[in-house]
Amino acid sequence: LNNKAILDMPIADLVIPAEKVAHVQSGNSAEHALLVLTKTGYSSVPVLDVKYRLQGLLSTKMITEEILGLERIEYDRLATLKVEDVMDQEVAYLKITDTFRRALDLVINHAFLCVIEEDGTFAGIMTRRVILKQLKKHIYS
Amino acid sequence: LNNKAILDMPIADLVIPAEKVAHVQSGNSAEHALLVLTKTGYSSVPVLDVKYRLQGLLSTKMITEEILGLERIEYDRLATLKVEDVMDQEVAYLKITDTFRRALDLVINHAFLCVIEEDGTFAGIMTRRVILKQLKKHIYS
Ligand SMILES: Nc1ncnc2c1ncn2[C@@H]1O[C@@H]2COP(=O)(O)O[C@H]3[C@@H](O)[C@H](n4cnc5c(N)ncnc54)O[C@@H]3COP(=O)(O)O[C@H]2[C@H]1O
Ligand SMILES: Nc1ncnc2c1ncn2[C@@H]1O[C@@H]2COP(=O)(O)O[C@H]3[C@@H](O)[C@H](n4cnc5c(N)ncnc54)O[C@@H]3COP(=O)(O)O[C@H]2[C@H]1O
Repeated sequence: LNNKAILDMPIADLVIPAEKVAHVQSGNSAEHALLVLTKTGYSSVPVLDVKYRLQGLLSTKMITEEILGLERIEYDRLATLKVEDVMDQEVAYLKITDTFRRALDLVINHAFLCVIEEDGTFAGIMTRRVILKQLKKHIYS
Repeated sequence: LNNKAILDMPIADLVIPAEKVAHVQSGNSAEHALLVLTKTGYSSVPVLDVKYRLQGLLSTKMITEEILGLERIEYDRLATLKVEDVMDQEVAYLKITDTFRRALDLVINHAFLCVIEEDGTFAGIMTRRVILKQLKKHIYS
């Protein structure tokens, strides 16, 4: 039994494809983005531009922190805030050609990773849930 | 090399102890809870009563969904909503005496698990991050 074989497994088959990933557009307002986050139920989603390229990550936490005033959360500021002003431009990502080894290293500190095609377009995401399922399968085999 | 040895490992040493876990009290308002969530930076935390017993889980998502009106998010309702009205009373939990096997099964579908002492009080939490670190260590050993 080769304990380390799982590490060289390509991630391509495990990626949740772009069409199944909820995202927001970088041109939207924070108010619109907060509605998308609330309706899809995800706490954090990728931010893409009109050419489907990855621009950053946006979470409900980032929006709420941005409008946290001294005494209360200032929701009236949401309509004028833009996604690009609030989002985190530092995104942990994988290339579609990366192996499980790289994905395992990064998910220690990130709930999900964005996956990028060779041409730089957004390919999908790799989640902790998918990685944990593979690791469980590997242990029980 | 015993691939399955990790499964019988007791979870006790891996638990993040109660004193390090951000939580909200079941008697608080949703407005107070949202401030706690925003300031601590966690998307979801345990809800405890005055006797430190686990009552449920509360997330920013649950609060925002509760006040999502037809046209906008109705933040004026937050002050009158109570934590107990919004929280999820169904909590995935582990006993302090459980093994890694049980923790691995549950984290497939939960970002973290609450851990309970033999007397029913809250002992702490088990996170996906801690489990992933153990699995990575196991694969590389
Ligand atoms: N609609 C749903 N149905 C069933 N289970 C659900 C669910 N929404 C959330 N969960 C569970 O809660 C975990 C944390 O979700 P969260 O939205 O905070 O954090 C998510 C979210 O930020 C992002 N994510 C996952 N799937 C996504 C998707 N289809 N589109 C956009 N973002 C996604 O990746 C993070 C980690 O996802 P992961 O699956 O490992 O872990 C998920 C999953 O186990
Ligand atoms: N202040 C911080 N410093 C460094 N990294 C941070 C961080 N806050 C969040 N993260 C990273 O983001 C992941 C998701 O955090 P989230 O708050 O959505 O979801 C968290 C949160 O709901 C809960 N949690 C974790 N630690 C907690 C604590 N000390 N008190 C209360 N809840 C906690 O367990 C979930 C999973 O935690 P996990 O560590 O696996 O995964 C964390 C961790 O990898």
